[in-house]
Amino acid sequence: MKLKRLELNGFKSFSEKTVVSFPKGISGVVGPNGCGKSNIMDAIKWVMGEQSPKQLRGKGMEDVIFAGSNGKSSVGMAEVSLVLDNDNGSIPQEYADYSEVVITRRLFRDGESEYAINHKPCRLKDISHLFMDTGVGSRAYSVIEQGRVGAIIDSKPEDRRHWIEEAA
Amino acid sequence: MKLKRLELNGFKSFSEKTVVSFPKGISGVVGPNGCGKSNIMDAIKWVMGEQSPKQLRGKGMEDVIFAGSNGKSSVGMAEVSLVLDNDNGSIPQEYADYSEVVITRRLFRDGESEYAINHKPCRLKDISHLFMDTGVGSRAYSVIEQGRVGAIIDSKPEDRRHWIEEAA
Amino acid sequence: SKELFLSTFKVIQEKMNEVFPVLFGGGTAKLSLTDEDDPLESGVDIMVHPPGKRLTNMTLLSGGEKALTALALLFSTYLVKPSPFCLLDEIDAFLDEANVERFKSLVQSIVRDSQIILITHNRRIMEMADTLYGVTMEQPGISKLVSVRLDTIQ
Amino acid sequence: SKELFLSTFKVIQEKMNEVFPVLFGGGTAKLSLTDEDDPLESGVDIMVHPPGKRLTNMTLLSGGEKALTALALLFSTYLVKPSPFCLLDEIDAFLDEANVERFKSLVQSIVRDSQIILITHNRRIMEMADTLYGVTMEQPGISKLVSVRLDTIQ
Ligand SMILES: Nc1ncnc2c1ncn2[C@@H]1O[C@H](COP(=O)(O)OP(=O)(O)OP(=O)(O)O)[C@@H](O)[C@H]1O
Ligand SMILES: Nc1ncnc2c1ncn2[C@@H]1O[C@H](COP(=O)(O)OP(=O)(O)OP(=O)(O)O)[C@@H](O)[C@H]1O
Ligand SMILES: [Mg+2]
Ligand SMILES: [Mg+2]
Repeated sequence: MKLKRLELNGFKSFSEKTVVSFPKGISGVVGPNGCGKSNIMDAIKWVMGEQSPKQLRGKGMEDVIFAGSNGKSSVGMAEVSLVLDNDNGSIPQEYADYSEVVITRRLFRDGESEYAINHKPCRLKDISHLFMDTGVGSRAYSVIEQGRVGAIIDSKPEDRRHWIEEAA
Repeated sequence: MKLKRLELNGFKSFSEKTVVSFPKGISGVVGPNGCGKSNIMDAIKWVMGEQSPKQLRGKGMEDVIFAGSNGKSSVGMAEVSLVLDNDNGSIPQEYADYSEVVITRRLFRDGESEYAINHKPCRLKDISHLFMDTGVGSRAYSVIEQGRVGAIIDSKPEDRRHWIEEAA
Repeated sequence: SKELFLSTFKVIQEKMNEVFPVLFGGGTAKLSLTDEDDPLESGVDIMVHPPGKRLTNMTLLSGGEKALTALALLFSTYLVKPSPFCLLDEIDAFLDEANVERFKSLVQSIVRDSQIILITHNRRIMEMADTLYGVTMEQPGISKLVSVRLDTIQ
Repeated sequence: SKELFLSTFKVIQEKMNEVFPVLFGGGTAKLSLTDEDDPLESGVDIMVHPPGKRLTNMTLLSGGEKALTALALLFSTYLVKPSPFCLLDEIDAFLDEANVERFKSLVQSIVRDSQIILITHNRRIMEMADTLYGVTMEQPGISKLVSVRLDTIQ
C-alpha cells in the first residue's frame, strides 16, 4: 500500500478542490502559521475513519466543513478522497483486482455522511477493515499530531500496550 | 521589586552552588536539550512557594533534590535563594528598611523543609504574602512553562477568571 | 470586589484590542463574560478572528495562532498590571519567522522597567537578549552556567 | 494471542536498544511489562537513561528528551512493522540543532520503501524532503497548495 494522492474539497480551510500527490520518499509541507498544514493531516485522519471531532480539533463534526471566510461564503459539504496504490498486496484480498483503491468520505451540513471505496458506497466498517493491521489508520502509531509527540511517554502504562498490539 | 539573582545548590541537575544574576532588561537562557534550562525556571517557581511536585515535573517533592549522576552521588538537600531588589516599594511594608530581600527554601531527604526571609526562618504563608498582588508567583500570569503557552486558550472559561483577578 | 473585577476586565479587553492586531497583523479579539449578571462567579470567553478569517470556534485555531493569541493576552494583562518579571520557556516553539519578528518588536516596545527571562533555541530570539546565559552539562548530568556571546553559539 | 504479543514486545525492546543510543548519542532504554504473569492485560513501562544520567523517573525528562524518546519508540516500532506511511506534524519543535541532525540521519537510514510526510517550519528538516509543498492563504481564510523549491523560501 502506498499513498498516491489526497483530494480535498470543502474540508476545513480548503474551500476549493485541492490535490496533493505523494511521491515516494519524504514529502515536506511548509507554510506560515494558520495556512492549513495541520488541516491536511486532519483530512487524512478523517478519510481513514476518525469519528471524534475532538481528534480533528473541532467541537462538532460539522466543523470540518468549510465555514466561510471574508471573501467566500460557507459550503454545504466536505469531501476527501485518499488514493492508494495497491502495489504489494497489503490491501485486503477483495480489492486484489484493482491497481488503485480510492477511499472517499463526505459530510453534509445536515449531518448526513457517506463513505465509498472505489466510488461504490460502503460502511465505515469497510474502511476500518481496509486499514486493519497495516500500521496506518487515524489513531495508528505512525500519525503524530502537532504538540503531541511526547504523549506516548506521558500516557499510562495500560495505554501504551495498544502501541505494541498494533505492531503485533 | 526586581530580580537580582538566583542561587541554586543541590536543586535538580544543579549539584553544585550556582549563581544566576539577572540584570535589567531581557535575559536569554540557551543550551542543548536536557542541560538544565527549565530546571532554572522550576527553581524560581519552587522558591516562590510552589507546593505541587507535578508542577515541577516530579512525582514527589524529593525529586527536586539532586539524585546523582554517573560521576557524582546524590545529595541530601536542595536549597534555592532568590534575591530581590526592594527598589519601588512593591514589597510589603514590613521589609521597607531592607534594600534587598532574600527568600530561601530548603528541602532535606527526610522530608523536612524550611523557608526563610533575610536568613530568618519564616512560614510558607509569609512568602506567599510577599508576592501577593504583584503579578509574580509560582502560578502567576507572568510564568509560562515549556509546551504550555496555549493552555489559557484551551482552559475552561471559569478557569480564565483567575487571570483577570490577578491583574485586578 | 465586583467593580474592581469589571473595571479590570474592561481595561484588559481594551488592551487586547490594541495588542492582538499588532501580533497578527490585523484581525480582532473579543473577551466576554459568560454570566454578566454575576461578575464575581462568571467565566471569561475569548473569541478571536485572525485577519480575513471567520473562525467559528477557538479549538480550530492552528498551533501557532493559539500561541500568539495567548501571548496577546499575556501582554494585554501586563500593560494593565506590569509584573516585575516574566519567565517565558520556549514560547516560540510553534511560531513561524514572521510571527517571531512581530513578537520581538512587541516585547521590545513594552518592556520598560520589567525583566524578561526567555528560554529558547531560536537564534532570532537570542538576538533580543541584553544578557545571554548558556547552560551546559560538560560533566554529564551536572548543570553549569557559562556566559556566552551570540557569535560563539554554533 | 499471548505469544504474539510477547514476541512483538521482545523485538521492539531489541530495536529500542539499537535506536535509542543512535538518537541520544549513547545511553540506554528499557521497556518492561507491569504484570509479566498476565501479558494480555499488562501495561508497558518505559525507563530511559540519557548518557551519563541516573534519571529516577520519566517525568523529569526535558521537553526535548521526551520528544526524542517518543521518536525512538516510533522508529523501533517501525523497524518491527513498517507502516506504509508516517505523518509527523512539527515533531522537531523542541529539538535542538544537534538532535535535529541525529533525527535526520536516522530517518534517512531507515526510510526504505515507506513515505514520510513531515510538516515543519525548520529549514534543516525541509532539506530532507524529496518533494516540498507550500500551503498559502493568498486569499485570507482559503488554503491553496503551491509547489516550492527550498531556495525560494524566504
Ligand atoms: N471548517 C473550517 N472552515 C474554514 N476555516 C477553517 C475550518 N477549520 C479550520 N479552519 C482554519 O484553519 C486554520 C488552521 O489551520 P492549520 O491548523 O492547518 O494551520 P497550520 O498551517 O498547521 O499552522 P501552524 O503552523 O500554526 O501549526 C485556522 O485559522 C482556522 O480558521
Ligand atoms: N533531582 C534531579 N537530580 C538530577 N538530575 C535531575 C533531577 N531532576 C531533573 N534532572 C535532570 O534534568 C534534566 C532536564 O533538564 P531540563 O528540563 O531543565 O532541560 P532543558 O534544558 O529545559 O532541555 P530542553 O531544551 O529539552 O527543554 C533531565 O535530563 C533530568 O535527568
Ligand atoms: Mg499546524
Ligand atoms: Mg526545557
